[in-house]
Amino acid sequence: ARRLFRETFDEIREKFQVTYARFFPGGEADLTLEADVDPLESSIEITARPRGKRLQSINLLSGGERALTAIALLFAIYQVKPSPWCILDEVDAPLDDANVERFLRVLREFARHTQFIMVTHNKLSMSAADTLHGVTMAEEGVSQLVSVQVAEQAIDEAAG
Amino acid sequence: ARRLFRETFDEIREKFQVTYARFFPGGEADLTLEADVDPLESSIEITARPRGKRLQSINLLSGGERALTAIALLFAIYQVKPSPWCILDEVDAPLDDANVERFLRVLREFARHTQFIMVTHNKLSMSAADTLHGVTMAEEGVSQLVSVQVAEQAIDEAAG
Amino acid sequence: MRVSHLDVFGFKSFYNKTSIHFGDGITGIVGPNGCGKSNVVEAIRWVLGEQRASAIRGHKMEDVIFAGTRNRKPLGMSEVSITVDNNEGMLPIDYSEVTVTRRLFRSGESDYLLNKVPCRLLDIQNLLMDTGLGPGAYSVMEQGMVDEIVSEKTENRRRILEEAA
Amino acid sequence: MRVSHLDVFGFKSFYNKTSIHFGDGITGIVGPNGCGKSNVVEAIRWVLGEQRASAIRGHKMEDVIFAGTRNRKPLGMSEVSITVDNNEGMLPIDYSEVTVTRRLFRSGESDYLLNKVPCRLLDIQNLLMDTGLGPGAYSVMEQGMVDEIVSEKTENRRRILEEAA
Ligand SMILES: Nc1ncnc2c1ncn2[C@@H]1O[C@H](COP(=O)(O)OP(=O)(O)OP(=O)(O)O)[C@@H](O)[C@H]1O
Ligand SMILES: Nc1ncnc2c1ncn2[C@@H]1O[C@H](COP(=O)(O)OP(=O)(O)OP(=O)(O)O)[C@@H](O)[C@H]1O
Ligand SMILES: [Mg+2]
Ligand SMILES: [Mg+2]
Repeated sequence: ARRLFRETFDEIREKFQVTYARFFPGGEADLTLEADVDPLESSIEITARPRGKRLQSINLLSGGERALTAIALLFAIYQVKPSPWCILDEVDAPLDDANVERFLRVLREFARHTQFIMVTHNKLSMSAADTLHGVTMAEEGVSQLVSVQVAEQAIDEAAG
Repeated sequence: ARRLFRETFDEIREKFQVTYARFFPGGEADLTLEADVDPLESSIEITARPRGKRLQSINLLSGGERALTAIALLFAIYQVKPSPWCILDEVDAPLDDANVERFLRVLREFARHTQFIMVTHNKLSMSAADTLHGVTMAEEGVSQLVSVQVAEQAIDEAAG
Repeated sequence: MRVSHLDVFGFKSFYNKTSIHFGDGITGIVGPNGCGKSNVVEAIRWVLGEQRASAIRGHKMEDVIFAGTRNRKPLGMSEVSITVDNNEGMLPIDYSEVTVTRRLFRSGESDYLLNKVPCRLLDIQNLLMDTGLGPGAYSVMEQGMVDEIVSEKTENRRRILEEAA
Repeated sequence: MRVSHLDVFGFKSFYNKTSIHFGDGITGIVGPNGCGKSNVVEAIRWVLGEQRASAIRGHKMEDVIFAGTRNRKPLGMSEVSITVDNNEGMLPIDYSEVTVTRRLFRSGESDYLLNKVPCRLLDIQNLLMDTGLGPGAYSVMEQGMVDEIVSEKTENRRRILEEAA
């Protein structure tokens, strides 16, 4: 079990480093276990350094940087242990447009072999979807699936 | 102290009910202390019911509904105990366009008498600002204040 | 194993029976705050066997049953079905299309069905074992997870990685 | 009491001395992820006396000093000044314009100044008392607070309301 965990961990670590570098061009990150501690007990450290910045503890990174770092790790886990499909609920919310584009570029590659269900408010993410479902509450408190044109119109009307 | 807390609490509660109804037309919310418990010790309950929906515990509400409910309470506190200025860091992130507009409508009223410093990624919120500062890192790791046109261009270039 | 569609009936805000089809690649789900998007995500977790009400924002499992609106009475049952294409034989069951159904009644009674045939929760759990689906799977990524992953409390990060490894 | 401007020098990512002016109404701060917007918010909290490094994402207060980049060495000091207009006499001090300055050196030494005159932290705290400014004030709203306010753990909500009342 120890060896299995160790092997999987090493694979995830490698994918994390690669994915992080795609999200943060010129940056680097790492995932490490404590030295001399049983891997099954050890705490897992994340270090991340966007391009040009000095390595500091991860809590000093910005909200968007932390979110994208976490997505890189989730994607790394996903590459090592894929599930048949993957659901994302507004993970793109804290990202600026440039980072959403980097996120989508990697997502589209994965989506060639895996189904993704992506809940989003982000217009760039919506454009990347192959299929789009709108959910509205035309009747108070009752959800209804609609074609996206109707959903967009409902949003615009509500935005007044 | 008990009476002072109780009076302030009642004022906040009233403002909360009013502000919530402005954010959730046709909806209602309340802030209550436990009965028969010392107000200084009692836990504080929030109930919130958007229009047409049945009253359920607040954890069943959506991410955006919870955020807007919290903003209504923070604004209520603010009306009862105003500080000279108020800083908002991306509180609008989980809100859809319609809710951002409702939020901004109330914010603009407060802003007639109070300065607000609002960090945001939201284009509607940006348009509501009276002054706009752009922050960029043209040099890696070094923040710089720029005019907003430059910031927008940097964002567009980065978005590639 | 592709997911074909999800049928939601009486689950949270889905008063009407609603069928949601998933294509290849990325299926986007959009709409205003509070309209039911995260409820769709939770319906998928629930039908795949999620046993903790707290994992889907409830206090008790009964919270997933449509609770009524100003104009509608509460329903007595919630039913969700998920249909997957099993042509690759990933599920150890001899059907090319597999539908998992879960029902919950206000009485607390639960039904589980496999291709419309009643079965036990255990049968569903065994079926989904080793597929990367089922509760606790990291195949649902939502915003709370970001904080858990980069948090300084390494137990959260540990837990997420352990489920994978 | 209007805030006039903030001068940031050596605070987190602000290597260069930067002056940020605030007008009436709403001042928006925009820019890409990680460019320094929340650092501006934290600079305001810090100069007004925030004593907990954890409240501004640090482990130790030294974390606020510019730590260097690939091309720049770390700085030895962080200095932030906030200038407010005191025409209404809200601050118990006989100036129409008041500047509060805070410096931190890597040695751990701290300076506090009021209109360029050295003073103690206590003088700043007394000055700000009852203004609704100063650490812990609910006058900073950020996303973490949303969860605290609507959370089921009522102590968080309690704490936020108590600071106001
Ligand atoms: N048992 C139930 N019966 C009826 N309605 C329910 C029930 N449980 C939850 N809801 C409603 O579902 C709504 C939440 O939906 P959901 O979380 O899916 O929204 P969302 O589309 O994800 O919104 P957001 O964009 O804000 O995240 C709430 O308004 C809540 O009142
Ligand atoms: N002491 C320091 N020296 C140099 N840079 C620092 C220091 N502390 C933090 N930083 C940098 O500041 C950046 C974070 O800035 P900030 O949190 O203000 O971003 P932001 O504009 O709010 O972004 P977001 O939109 O993602 O919230 C991090 O990238 C971090 O590396
Ligand atoms: Mg949601
Ligand atoms: Mg920020």
